[in-house]
Amino acid sequence: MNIFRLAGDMTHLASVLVLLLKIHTIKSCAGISLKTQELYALVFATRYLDLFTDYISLYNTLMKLIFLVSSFSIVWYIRHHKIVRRSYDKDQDTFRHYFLVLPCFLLALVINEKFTVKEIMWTFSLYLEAVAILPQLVLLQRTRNIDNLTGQYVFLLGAYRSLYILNWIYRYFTEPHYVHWITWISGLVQTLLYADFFYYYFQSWKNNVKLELPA
Amino acid sequence: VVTGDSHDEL
Repeated sequence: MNIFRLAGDMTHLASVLVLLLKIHTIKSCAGISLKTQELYALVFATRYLDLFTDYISLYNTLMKLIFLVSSFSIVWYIRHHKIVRRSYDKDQDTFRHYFLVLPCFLLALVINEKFTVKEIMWTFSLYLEAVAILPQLVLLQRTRNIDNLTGQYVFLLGAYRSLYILNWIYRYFTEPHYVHWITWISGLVQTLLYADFFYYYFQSWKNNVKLELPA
Repeated sequence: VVTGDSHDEL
């Protein structure tokens, strides 16, 4: 465990907690894409299949449980909570995210480190995580007005993946056999998807104006 | 224990 990875995990945890806090306190999910949340729940469900088989550390198991419970709770809140669901704007959240699932699965069947069920599901979850933010970014572009909690949520998600890239660089230089091209390329693609959001986020922060994404 | 191929990252 290195500082980049710990910081990455904490940032990732913060992003999920910010979102849960927003939905739980103001009982609203305005500006949040349910599709992205469903994709994230699927990412964690397919990535943490080894939750009960491979014990790595208490930290690892604890974090996996937190991510699983929080991501499914967020989906439940938006879909079933009597007050929150009213603020879900399904007419705007129209990204056909099922079209992301199949290509990621097919790609995982073709490009993986080992042709086993667990490894293919793990690789699928990596590819899916890389594109899971797309419905949310499309929704942000559509609704234009980004409330700062949603902006912080997306920012923290991007920051977590950027820190993971530093973690992979660190591990590459410190651990002789640490080579995971699939993880690195997928993580890089994911981070690049956030690049333009970061640009506009910093612009709005620097000029102290409301965050607006170009249509 | 972390075997070689298992993934130790979240």
